[in-house]
Amino acid sequence: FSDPASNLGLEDIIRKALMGNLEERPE
Amino acid sequence: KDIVLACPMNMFPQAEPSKTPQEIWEDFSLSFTPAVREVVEFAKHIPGFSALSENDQVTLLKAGTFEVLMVRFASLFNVKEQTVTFISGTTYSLEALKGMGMGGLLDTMFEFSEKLNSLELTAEELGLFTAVVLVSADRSGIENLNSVELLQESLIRVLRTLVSKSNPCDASRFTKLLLKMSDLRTLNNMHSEKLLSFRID
Repeated sequence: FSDPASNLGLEDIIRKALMGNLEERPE
Repeated sequence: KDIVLACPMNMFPQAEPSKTPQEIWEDFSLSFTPAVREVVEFAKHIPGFSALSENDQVTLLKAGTFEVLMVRFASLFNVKEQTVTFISGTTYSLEALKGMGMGGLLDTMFEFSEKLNSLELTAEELGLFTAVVLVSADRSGIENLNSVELLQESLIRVLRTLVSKSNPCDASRFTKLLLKMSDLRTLNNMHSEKLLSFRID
């Protein structure tokens, strides 16, 4: 794990948010 | 061994001992996801940002999200009281957080918050400064450097005009503000190291 942003799954969250695909957090 | 992720963005900094490291990491991810989404929404409202290539938008956001959140949540750091209020609403003393393993990074965060707050930026200046921080052409992996540079330069020009207009007697204010970008870069690196150490642990 050399990339902290990847560790956090940041790219996935960012790409989804950029595309307007805002999945709701499950309760 | 108890796992502690004492990040202000973490709803549950002291994890339940019954949870697995994977579950704790997933809880942490769910805690900061709304804040990351807000940063993305903020970026979409920067004029010209959406015209950048999708990959460059992602690269800028991946590299700059921590710095944007640090600026946005600088007010959570109460320098006078030496406390930090987490997004859960719980306030922790500096001493307690140091006991959770947040040493040098926390001191540097306090220092940054104090310096930023001392500039007494208006909401408009703060928003524009945050846009300049996000659109940094020197992030590694930028594909279309020219487009990002042009956008950053135009944002800096507007910021300079705004800052000079609101405080014409203090010519150094703009310079002091730009220097905060370097402080943010240092904090970003320290934060990355901290994250890596957690993951390795």
